[in-house]
Amino acid sequence: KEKHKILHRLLQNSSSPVDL
Amino acid sequence: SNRDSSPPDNDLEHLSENICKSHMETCQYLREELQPSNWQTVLQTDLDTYQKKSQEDMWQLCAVKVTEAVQYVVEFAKRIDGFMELCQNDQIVLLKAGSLEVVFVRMCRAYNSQNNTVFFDSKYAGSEVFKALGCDDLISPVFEFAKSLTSLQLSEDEIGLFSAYVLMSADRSWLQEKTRVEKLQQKIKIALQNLLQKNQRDEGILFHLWILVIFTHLITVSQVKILLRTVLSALYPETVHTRFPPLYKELFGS
Repeated sequence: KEKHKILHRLLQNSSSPVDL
Repeated sequence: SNRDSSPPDNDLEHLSENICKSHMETCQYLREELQPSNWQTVLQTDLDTYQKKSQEDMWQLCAVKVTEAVQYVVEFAKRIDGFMELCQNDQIVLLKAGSLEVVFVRMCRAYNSQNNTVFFDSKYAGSEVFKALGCDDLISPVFEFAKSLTSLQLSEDEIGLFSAYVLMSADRSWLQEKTRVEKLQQKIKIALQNLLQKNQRDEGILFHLWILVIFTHLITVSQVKILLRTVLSALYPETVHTRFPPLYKELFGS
């Protein structure tokens, strides 16, 4: 998990493209 | 080929709508915004600036642009019905293996076949802009790929479904629930076939698309090799550590 923490975060966030 | 094992038409229509909508919501730039007439083509002075950049600086610029584009692909994947139900290992495997390929597929929306340029850094840029990267053997196939895909004149819906098909490749190494990915990919494939049929596409286009799928895999293999050799190797460890986006390192590190 530590190795892919940003990806994990992106996958868990309910982000929308405007937030990117 | 086997109607009995095909998902019901309603399911497929729903999936198709979901993927096309997700594509439009996460495509980074609308097609209208990408009209070449709205943007400058890289001029000689700009070209000199790009070509005089150090290899490190140019890699950093490209890493930032690729990472921005990949973030939209992650968002695309998340909105595809079924993707978030896969185990997290497989979500990460599919994104690590396929997000760059989807960026390449999406590139055909931002490619000007009149002068062989692609939208980059708010301008339309030819392959010579990327000379400082020192990897012409990678840049040429990427432009060739964009040219081939553009020549198919795919609609936005076709690009969306094709992107989803590429992303959900069940043949990636390290998948834990390969069968679930296979089922999802199979549904996307049928949805794409139905759409091509509905749009009265020549049967040859499907064959052409499969060839392009294989081609995207080859480009990525080449990409990874070059990245490992020139950037993530011991050449510029300090640059990579301090100036490359963390997401980029996660995606292409190992």
